[in-house]
Amino acid sequence: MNAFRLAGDITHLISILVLLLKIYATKSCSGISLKTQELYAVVFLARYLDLFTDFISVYNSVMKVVFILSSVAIVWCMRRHRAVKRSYDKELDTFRHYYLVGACFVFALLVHEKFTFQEVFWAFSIYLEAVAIIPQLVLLQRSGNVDNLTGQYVFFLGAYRALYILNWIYRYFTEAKFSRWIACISGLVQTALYADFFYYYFLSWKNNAKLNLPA
Amino acid sequence: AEEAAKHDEL
Repeated sequence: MNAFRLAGDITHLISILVLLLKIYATKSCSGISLKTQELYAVVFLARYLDLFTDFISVYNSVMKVVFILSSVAIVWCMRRHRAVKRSYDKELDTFRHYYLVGACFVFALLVHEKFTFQEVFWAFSIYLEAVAIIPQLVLLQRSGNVDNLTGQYVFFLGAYRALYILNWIYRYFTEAKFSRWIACISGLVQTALYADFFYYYFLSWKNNAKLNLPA
Repeated sequence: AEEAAKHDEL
């Protein structure tokens, strides 16, 4: 495992910790899209079906379990916890995420590495992860200003994607037969979705001002 | 091993 990949996994982990911290410390999930969180829970559950069939490393298995449990816990909190539930911006979080799930599944049935149960679900999870951030970005755009922890959450998620791209570039040049075009193309699409957010995040950081997304 | 290594990323 190269440094980019490790840094990518760590920023991914940090993003989840930032989100858990926000929910736990403020007992509020305002600014967070439940739809995006639900999509991530589906992404991890669909992708890590191999948890019991293919052992790669302890690191790999532990991270998989952490991602599944944390994403399910976040969804559970936002739906069931009394105080957290109250702070949810339901009227702003109206993106129809079921369409994304349907479209990604159909796409996975058409484009996959192998037509097996696990491989189709793996491809599905890759496509769904690429677009899962959309409801969150739409919510931020609608609410206009973004609180610090929410901004940092999205920033770390974006950083994770960017580091994965560096990881693939590194692997492409260092590994003899490195080809994973499904993951790479989806990853590029996913990272591109963050470009706009990153632009405004950078501006607010440079001007030392609160993060504001123009409508 | 080849199969497993294919999805070695998270």
